[in-house]
Amino acid sequence: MNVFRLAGDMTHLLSILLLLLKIYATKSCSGVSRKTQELYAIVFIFRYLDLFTDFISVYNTFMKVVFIASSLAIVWCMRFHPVVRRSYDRELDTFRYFFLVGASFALALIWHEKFSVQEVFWAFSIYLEAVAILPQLVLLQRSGNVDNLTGQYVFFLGAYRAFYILNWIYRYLTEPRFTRWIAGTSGVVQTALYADFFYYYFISWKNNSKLKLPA
Amino acid sequence: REVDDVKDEL
Repeated sequence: MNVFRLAGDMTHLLSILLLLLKIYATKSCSGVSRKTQELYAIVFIFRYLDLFTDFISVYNTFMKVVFIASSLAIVWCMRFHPVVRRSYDRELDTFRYFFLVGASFALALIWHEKFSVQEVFWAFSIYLEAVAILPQLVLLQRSGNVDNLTGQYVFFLGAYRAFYILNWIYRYLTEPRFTRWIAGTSGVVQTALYADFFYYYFISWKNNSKLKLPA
Repeated sequence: REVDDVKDEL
């Protein structure tokens, strides 16, 4: 574990806590893409298939359980909670994410570290996470005003993978033969997809104005 | 592949 990876995990955890706070405090999920939440639930389930087979550390197991449980809880809230589900922007959250799932799985069948069920599903989860934010970014562009908590959620969700890139660079420089080509390439693509959001987020922070993404 | 390839990252 290095400081970059810890910062990345804490930033990721913070983003999830911000989203839970937004839904719990406002009893609303307006501006949140359910499709992105569902994609993240798929990402965590298929990435942590080794949850019960490989014990790395208490921290590792604890965080995996938190990520899986929180993503499923958020999807449940957005689908079934009597109050929260009413504020779901159903008509705006229309990204056909089936293609993202299909393309990620197809790529995982081609590019993986080992041709095993666990490794192919791991690669699938890496590729899917890279594009999982797309429905959310599209929804932010369509729904004019973005509330602060939702904006902060997306910001920290994008920032966490940037910390992971620093972690991979650090490990590549300090550990012999360390490579993470699949996660590294995918992580760069994932972080790049946030580029324009980061720009408009910075503008809104500098001008102390409401976050607005151009349609 | 060495044991360090166990996925130790989240």
